[in-house]
Amino acid sequence: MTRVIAVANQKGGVGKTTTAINMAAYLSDSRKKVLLVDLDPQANASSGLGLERIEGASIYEALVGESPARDKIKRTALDRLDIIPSEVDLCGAEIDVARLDRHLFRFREALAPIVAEGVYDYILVDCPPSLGILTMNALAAADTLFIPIQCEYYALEGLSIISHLLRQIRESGTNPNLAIEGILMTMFDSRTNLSQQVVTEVKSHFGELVYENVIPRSVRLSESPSYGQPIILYDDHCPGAKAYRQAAREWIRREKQK
Amino acid sequence: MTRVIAVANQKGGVGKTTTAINMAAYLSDSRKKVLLVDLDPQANASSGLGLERIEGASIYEALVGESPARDKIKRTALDRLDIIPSEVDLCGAEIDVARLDRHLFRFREALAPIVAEGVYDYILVDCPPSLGILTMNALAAADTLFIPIQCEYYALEGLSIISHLLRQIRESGTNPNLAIEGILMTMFDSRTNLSQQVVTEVKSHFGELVYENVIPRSVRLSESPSYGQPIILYDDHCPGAKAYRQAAREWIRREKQK
Ligand SMILES: Nc1ncnc2c1ncn2[C@@H]1O[C@H](COP(=O)(O)OP(=O)(O)OP(=O)(O)O)[C@@H](O)[C@H]1O
Ligand SMILES: Nc1ncnc2c1ncn2[C@@H]1O[C@H](COP(=O)(O)OP(=O)(O)OP(=O)(O)O)[C@@H](O)[C@H]1O
Ligand SMILES: [Mg+2]
Ligand SMILES: [Mg+2]
Repeated sequence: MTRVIAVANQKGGVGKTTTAINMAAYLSDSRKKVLLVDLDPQANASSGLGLERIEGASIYEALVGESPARDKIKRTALDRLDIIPSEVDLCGAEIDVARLDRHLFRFREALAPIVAEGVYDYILVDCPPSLGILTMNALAAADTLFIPIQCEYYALEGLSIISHLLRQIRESGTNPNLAIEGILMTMFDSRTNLSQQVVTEVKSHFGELVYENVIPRSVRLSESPSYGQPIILYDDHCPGAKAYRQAAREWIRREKQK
Repeated sequence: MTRVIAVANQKGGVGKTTTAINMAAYLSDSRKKVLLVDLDPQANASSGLGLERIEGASIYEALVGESPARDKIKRTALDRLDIIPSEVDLCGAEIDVARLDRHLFRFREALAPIVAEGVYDYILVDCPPSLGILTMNALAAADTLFIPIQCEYYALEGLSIISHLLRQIRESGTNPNLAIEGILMTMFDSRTNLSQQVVTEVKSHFGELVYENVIPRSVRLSESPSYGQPIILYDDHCPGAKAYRQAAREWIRREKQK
C-alpha cells in the first residue's frame, strides 16, 4: 500500500527540502522503500542527493501528458531510495499546467500508475515555497501533509494560512480526505527563548500532531547538500542526524498506532 | 526622482523581508522618504512593522484596477517610512492578475501615479519566494533589483536562476533597463567555514555588486518582528542593527558614486 505525503509549507526556508531528503533517507534505512519527487523548480532536493541537472529529467513531461512518470525515476546512493528529480523546465510548469484541463489533478494522475503498482511504501513530495499550481497539485495528490515549521516568529504567522488552505482543499472536494501526517519543528536553537516560545505555541494549536522529536539547528545539516549527500551519509553521528533518525522512528511508530 | 527597487530572490527564507524592513527603516533614518510595498501574501513585512491585517488593505484592488494604489498607503511608527500592506486577498492575485490584459505591467501601472508625484526617494518592494505573477510584476516595475543572499549552500544554487531571470526580463523587453542595485549577504555565521565559502563564491560571480557590509546571524533580528518593530526601534545597538545601518550607508554612498 503506497502512501503519498506532501512535504509543504508556503513559508520559505523552513526546512522542507532538508526534511524531505533526510526523512526519506532514514525511512529507507528502516527497510521502507521510498520515492522522493522534487516538485520545486529550484531542484534543491535533487542536488542535495547528488543528482546533476539534466534537461528533460523532471516530472514536467508527465504533468503535461507527454510521457509516463515512471520513466523519470532515478536511483540514489541509498538502496531503497529513488527520486524523480527536478530541473529548470519545471519553472514553466506553473503557467503551462494552469492552462490544461483538470489542471489541479495532473500530478495525481501522473503518479497513479506508480501508486497502483505498490512498489514504494512512501512517495514523499518536496514542494516549492508558494501556493501555486505545483504545490496545489501536490496537495490534491497527497494522502497526508507533513509540515516542517521553523522555530521562528514568521513561521507562526504562516500557520493560519496553512490551516485555511487545508480546509479549502477538503471542502472544495479537491481532496476531501487530506489529513496531516505530522508537524516537525526545525532549526530549534536551545540558546534562545524564541525557539521554545514557538514550539509551545505550535503545540497549543496542533497538539498531538506535533512530533516530540525536534530538529536542532546544526551546521552539518546545512553543509551536507554541498557534498550531494543526505546527513546519513555525510555525518550520521551529528545532532542533526540523530534528530532525523529519531523523527523517522517516530513516524513509523505513529503509523503503527493509527 | 523616485526609484523603485524590488527586494527579490526566489529562494525561500533568505532574509528578503528582514532586509526590506530594515533597509527601509535605516534609509528613512538617513533623511530619505521611503514607501515599502508588501507584495507577499504572507504579509510578513506588514506584521514586522506592526500593522494589523485588514481586509481590502492590500495593493490587490489597484492591481485589478478597482482603486488607486495611493489610497492604500499607511503610516508606520517611523516618520519618513510609509507602507502599502499585504493581506490574504493577495493570495488570489496570482490567478486573478494572470487573466488580465497586460498582466505583467499591472503593478507598474498602479505605481506610476505615485512615482510621478516624486514624494518618495525610494519605493522598496518585498517579494514572495517564487517566480510567479507577483514577483514578475515587481521586476517589470522596478528600476533595480536588490538581492539578499543567505550564506548557505542552497542559496548559491539559486544564483543561476536569478541571473537567467534577469537576462530574460531585459531581453524580452519586459524591462530592458532593469539593473542590480546590489547584493547583500545575510545570516553570516562567523563560526562556520560554509558562510565564508559562500561569500567568496558570490563575490567571484558578482564582484563589485556585492555589498562590503555583511549581515550577521543575530537573534535580536529574528525577535524584533514578534514586537512589530524594525530593529532600529527594537534594539538599535545589537550587531544586526549596526550591520543594517552600515548597509544603508553603503547604499547611499554607492548611489552618489554612480
Ligand atoms: N536543522 C538545520 N540546521 C541548520 N541549517 C538548516 C537546518 N535545516 C535546514 N537548514 C538550512 O537552512 C536553509 C533552508 O532549508 P531548506 O532549503 O531545507 O528549506 P526549504 O523550506 O526547503 O526552503 P525553500 O522554501 O526555498 O524550498 C538551507 O540552507 C538548509 O541547508
Ligand atoms: N540576520 C539574521 N539573523 C537571524 N535571523 C534572521 C536574520 N535575517 C532573517 N532572520 C530570520 O530568518 C527567517 C527568514 O527571514 P525572512 O523571513 O526575512 O526571509 P524571506 O526571504 O523574506 O522569507 P520568504 O522567502 O518566506 O519571504 C525569519 O524568521 C527571520 O526573522
Ligand atoms: Mg526547498
Ligand atoms: Mg519574506
